[in-house]
Amino acid sequence: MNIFRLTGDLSHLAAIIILLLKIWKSRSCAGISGKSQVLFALVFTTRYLDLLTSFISLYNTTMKVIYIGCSYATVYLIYMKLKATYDGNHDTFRVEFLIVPVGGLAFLVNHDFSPLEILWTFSIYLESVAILPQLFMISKTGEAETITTHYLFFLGLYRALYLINWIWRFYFEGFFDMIAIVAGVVQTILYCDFFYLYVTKVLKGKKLSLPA
Amino acid sequence: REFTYIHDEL
Repeated sequence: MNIFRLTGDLSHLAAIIILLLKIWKSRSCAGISGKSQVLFALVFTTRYLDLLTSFISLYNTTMKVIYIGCSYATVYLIYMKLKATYDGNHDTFRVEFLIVPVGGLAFLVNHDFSPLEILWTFSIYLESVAILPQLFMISKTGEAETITTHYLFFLGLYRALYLINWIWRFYFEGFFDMIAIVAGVVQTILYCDFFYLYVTKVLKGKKLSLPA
Repeated sequence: REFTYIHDEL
């Protein structure tokens, strides 16, 4: 465990909690892509099946349980409890265009052709693109609430910190996981355009809105 | 071959 990985994990946790609290406190999930949240719930479910097979540390287990729990709570709020506020008309990204190629790739490029390992690989690939429905929704409506942009910022920050973590681990532990690294780079790149808008607009106190 | 990959990252 190094400082980049820890802050990366905490940043990820912050993103998840910010989103959940925003929805809970405002009793509204307007502007949030339910599809992205379902994809994230699927990501955590398929990745953390090793909760049942191997114990790594109390920290590891606790964080996994919190991530899974929060992601399902978010999906529950969006599709059940606060369904009336869900902006489904603008959440029109076709997720099968992500799931099918990602599933195929997980079968073709993995560390080991076993069920758990393929599901883990699937979750890594899926996570790298799971935010696309949310970004698509923002590009469609042309704006995002400031709190939503904070959520996206912490989610992107988590990824950027993990990249530094992998450089660290390569130098000091000789560890590298090519699948995680390539997917992580792709994921971070997807956030770059958003980061630019966040720094130039949101941090200067303006609302994030895109030119028509 | 029985080998389980340990993925220690989140």
